[in-house]
Amino acid sequence: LEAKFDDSTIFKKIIDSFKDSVSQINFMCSESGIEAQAIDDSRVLLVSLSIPPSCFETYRCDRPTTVGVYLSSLSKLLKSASSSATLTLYVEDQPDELLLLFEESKASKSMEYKMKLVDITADMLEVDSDMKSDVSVEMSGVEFTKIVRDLTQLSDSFTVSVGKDGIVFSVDGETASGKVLLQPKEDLANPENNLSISMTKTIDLSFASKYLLDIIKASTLSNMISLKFSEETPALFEFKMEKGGGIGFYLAPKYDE
Amino acid sequence: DAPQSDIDQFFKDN
Repeated sequence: LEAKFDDSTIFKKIIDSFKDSVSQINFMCSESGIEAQAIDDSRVLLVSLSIPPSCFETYRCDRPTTVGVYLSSLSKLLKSASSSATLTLYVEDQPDELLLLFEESKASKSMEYKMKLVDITADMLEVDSDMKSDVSVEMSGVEFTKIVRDLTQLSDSFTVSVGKDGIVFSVDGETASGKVLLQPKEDLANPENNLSISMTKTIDLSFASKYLLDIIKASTLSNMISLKFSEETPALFEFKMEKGGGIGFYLAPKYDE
Repeated sequence: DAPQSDIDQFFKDN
């Protein structure tokens, strides 16, 4: 594998977006890009990552390779990332290490890190990316992040309801409750403020607040978030990157009592 | 508080 990002902060943002959700991951590298899937220790949140060749300045992968890493270690190396540096990832044919090369052409500076790979025996779950959903919402990632931060302070449980009035985020804590209603809107001057809802059925689902706080860490990857809900199935919270690919979080709901 | 479901209930092992 030889894969070069023209801006090393892109890979840092990708890793930082899920390093607090899962501790280790297998990157599956092939000619169609880098893909990865990991499940958190409590088996409530599934992270699915896709970095297609379009995200790289140059991308080459001669044969499918699995690259297993501890995310805390990788994240430490990525503290060197800067937007003025490129980052090239190298993995040999019989991989036992990942080489990261940062290059700043202006500063005539390069940095090289090597990281030992780990053999991770992770089970892969079959996730249908075209999973049918009753409700699809596209909205501003900034707006979603603010709502999650504000409301999760009040309760461990966060409810999403979608009906004819729009989408309602609500919490009902021991000492306080809160509710935010958003209706579809189109802002032609600022399309990142658009909110669209397509719905075949109403939904009313609750999730544990702590996972939502992890999910919003990926909001640096995209201006928009796409939400997909169906009654009694995991919700999908997805951030799509400008150059293709992105990260999706499948979050199992709490049971309806 | 409502009990939490887990992801394995919904997706098959591959």
